[in-house]
This record gives sequence, C-alpha cells and structure tokens, in this order.
Amino acid sequence: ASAPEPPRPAIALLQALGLRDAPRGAPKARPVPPLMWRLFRRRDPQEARAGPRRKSPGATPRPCHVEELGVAGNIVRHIPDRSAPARPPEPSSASEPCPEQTVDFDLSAVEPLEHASLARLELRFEAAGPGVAPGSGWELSVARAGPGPVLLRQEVRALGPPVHAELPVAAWAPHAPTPRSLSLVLVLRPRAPAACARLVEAALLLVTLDPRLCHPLARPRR
Amino acid sequence: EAEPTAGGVPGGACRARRLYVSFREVGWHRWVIAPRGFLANYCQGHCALPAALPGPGAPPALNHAVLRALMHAAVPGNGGLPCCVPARLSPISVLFFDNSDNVVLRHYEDMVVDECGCR
Repeated sequence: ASAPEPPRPAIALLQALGLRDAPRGAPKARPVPPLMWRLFRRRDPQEARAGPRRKSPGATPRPCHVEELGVAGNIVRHIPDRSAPARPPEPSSASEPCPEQTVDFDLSAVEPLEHASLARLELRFEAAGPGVAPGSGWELSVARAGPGPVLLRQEVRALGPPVHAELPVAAWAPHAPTPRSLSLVLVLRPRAPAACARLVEAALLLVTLDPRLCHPLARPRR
Repeated sequence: EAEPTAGGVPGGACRARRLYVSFREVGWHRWVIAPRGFLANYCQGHCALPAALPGPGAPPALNHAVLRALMHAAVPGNGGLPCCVPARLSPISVLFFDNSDNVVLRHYEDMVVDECGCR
C-alpha cells in the first residue's frame, strides 16, 4: 500500500510545535493586546536575557506555568468576541432591569487534549447616556446562553476602565475537551436607578495546558 | 545562519555552535508577532580525550563517555568515540496570530542549546 507522503520540513516543524497548519497571517485591524506583550516579554528567556531588565541567571520561569496569572499552562490565547455589537435600548423606566448583552467566543482553535486552567473575561462598558454613573456602582452577572445557572456575580465600581471577570473553569469546562464555542449572557445592573450601560469591548483570556508539550519537571540533581 | 566550520569539518572539541533561526527565512514572519527568530544553536566537535572530560562549569561528564574515549585512545576504531550532544537546553515563547484571529502565546521547552556534552 502506498505510504502517506512525508510532511514537508516546514509542516513537520509546525506539527512539532503543536500547530495544525500555518496561519494565514495577521488580521488587518487587530492590535496585539498589551497584556499579551507583557506576558511574552516576561516569559521568553531570550527576550528577558536581551531586555533591559535582565533577570538573575537562576530565575528561569517554571515550565508549564504562567507566572503572571498564577496558573498552570503553556498556551495563552486572547480570543476576541465575535458577536455583533448591539446598542441596548434604554429601559422605559429605571425600575426595569437592563437588557441582556451576549458575547460569543470561537474556541475551535483549542485542541481536544488541552486542559483549561483560566478563563477570564476582559470587558469594557460605557455609559449609555450622559450623567448615568450611579455612585453605588453596578452588579455584573454572567451566565451561559440558554438555560443554566449564573456563572458569576461581580461588583463593577465604575464604567470605562477594563473589567476582569474570571469564569469558574469547573462550571464551563470541567474536563477536556474544551467546548468549541462559548456564548455568554451579561447583565450589568446599576445598584441605584440609572440608565443602562453599553458593552463596547469583550475578549476572553484563556490559559490551557497542552500535556504533549510539557515535560515532567526535571528531577533535582542528586 | 550558522557558525561556519573550517572546510566543513567540525573544528575543535565538542561545544555549542551558533545557529540563528530566522522566522522570516522560514516564511512565518506574517503570522509570528514575536520574536523575529531565536538562537537555537547546535552541538558539534570531537569527543576524544581530553575533550570528553568537562571543562570548568560544564555539566559533569558521563562516566560511560569517558570510558569510551579511553577505550578509543587505547584501541582506536572499535566502538568509536562518544557523541557531542545537547547537555542543557532552555525554552522559548512565540507570540502569533492564529487562523481564528486570536493572539496566542505558546511556550516551548527545550528549544535552545545552552551547553553541549559528550555522551
């Protein structure tokens, strides 16, 4: 029987790096998030060696661990929201709840063998109209689209600065494989009567551990 | 880019030689955000005595490697010399765009040869 054609060296190298195929190239209008730059600079020993803040020679980062986020992992993905931005209508009276806003994340790039160790929403809201900021802040609730419990409730003190909301991994990805997509419903409720706010930016920071690229920790020298 | 060796023959004792992998050369510069490339290096050189014995600060030699070098010195030709291989490696991280428009940071262990040894 004819054997499958051996992969060309470039494809073999991609596979060795755990990548299925060479990505098409940079999306046109997508800047690299500052957090990802920061994680890269802290993580890459050659960058650290070459960088102005030279680390002490002994301080190599722990393998398969993301120091800055404090979780196990060797792949960090910054996944943009792919749902169409929608302008929430103003509730007819302040006593009515603010409408839900949905976000949708494509997780198809995550391999079945990868275990999720952190899923953090990176959100930014803005006032839907002038003079809306209630002094007592807001309450954010997040649930999966469709029936099911609320995954988290969190206080939001002010609109404008980024809001980080960590999803309990056990609630949405208790074990591998990670679901291929994740649709969430967000409600940002003002604690005092005020107009609703609008979600203007949403992304998911997902940390996973690919055991195939992780060697057991080296045994200490005897 | 690799450190040239004299006339194609590995010169001198076993040690790490410079090898720089440029992502542009590999054609990945459109989707790799950083780094532009990395120093992978490689091991080359002979492992006869005294090279099979570690220099100052190098990882300890395997006794077996020293034994083979001794055997080769006494009776050249049977069993050959130990090999010059990586003895200490370090990781790299790559930041890139994937096909789902995600920005991905992946960490790869054992990608850079820091030290070579006779094994």
